[in-house]
Amino acid sequence: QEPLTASMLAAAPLKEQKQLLGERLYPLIQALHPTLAGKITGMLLEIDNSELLHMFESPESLHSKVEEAVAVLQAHQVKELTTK
Amino acid sequence: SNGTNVNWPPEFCPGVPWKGLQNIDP
Repeated sequence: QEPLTASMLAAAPLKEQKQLLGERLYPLIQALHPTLAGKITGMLLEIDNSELLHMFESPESLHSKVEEAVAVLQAHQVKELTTK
Repeated sequence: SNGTNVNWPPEFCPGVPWKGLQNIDP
């Protein structure tokens, strides 16, 4: 697969940009958190594209964001349970 | 930010159009 670049994304509409980024991100996140991969990917796609592109180049950055997302997701799930 | 939302986060599934676009301000 060719690496995603900012110019490739800029050529596509926003919806496609997020889809392209998601398709690339999902397998990377699935390797770290198989059960939460879909939700984590969805959370990360809300981040700015330039930051997402940086994450492909920096595994440390990706891992850090993923762990952050997991923490937020878990807190969100606890909150949902307690409000029910 | 205004409480819990059962539809958040918008889950991404490979091959399926992501539904989270409405949360993003272009």
